[in-house]
Amino acid sequence: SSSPKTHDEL
Amino acid sequence: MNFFRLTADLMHLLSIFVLLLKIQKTRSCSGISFKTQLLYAVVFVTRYLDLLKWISLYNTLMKIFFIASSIYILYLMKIKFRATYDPSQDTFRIEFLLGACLLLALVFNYTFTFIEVLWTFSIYLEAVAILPQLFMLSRTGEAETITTHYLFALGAYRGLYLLNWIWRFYTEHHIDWIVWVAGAIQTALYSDFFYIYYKKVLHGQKFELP
Repeated sequence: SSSPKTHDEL
Repeated sequence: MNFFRLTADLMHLLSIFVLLLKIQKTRSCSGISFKTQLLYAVVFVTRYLDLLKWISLYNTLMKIFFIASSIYILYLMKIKFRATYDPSQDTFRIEFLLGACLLLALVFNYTFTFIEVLWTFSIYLEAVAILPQLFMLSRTGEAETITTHYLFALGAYRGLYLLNWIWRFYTEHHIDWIVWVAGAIQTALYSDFFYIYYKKVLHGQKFELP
């Protein structure tokens, strides 16, 4: 699962 | 990337193009809240401080577009079509929004670093950035049809992000509660507008508040 800290959404 | 997120981002792009079209076609920014546009510029600049961090070409190009277009809109409103902007209609106090969002970002964040607090601030600020525009709309009681299309595209972008998060939760176990809470509030702010847009504009009538 991806970490929310990567902030890959715009 | 999934269908909901891509469509959401494209709706966001579309909303900006509709706003630019409205300003250029009517050669006027009447009915548009400068304060909301200023808040969006602040949102993009504070969120995309990680512009040089590589995620994808799509991500980088979109970030550059959102920063550049938001500043260009400020230029159009404040310099090129300044005479058509009526500050007496745009009276929402954004100082409170900025202060409250900064305070919330300092308290509720994932990591207490400069970049991360500003990212969180931008998420909270985006949730409420439309308020000066909606306030202006409720004061004047009516809006040009193209302005309502702009607001609809902007609201649809937020609504589609909700579906994207549900999708990502089930397919990737992706969890991001800061963005979820702010996004849910942001979408809820559009509910009255959506209702009137559906009842009036989609039936060929002028947007007027009941």
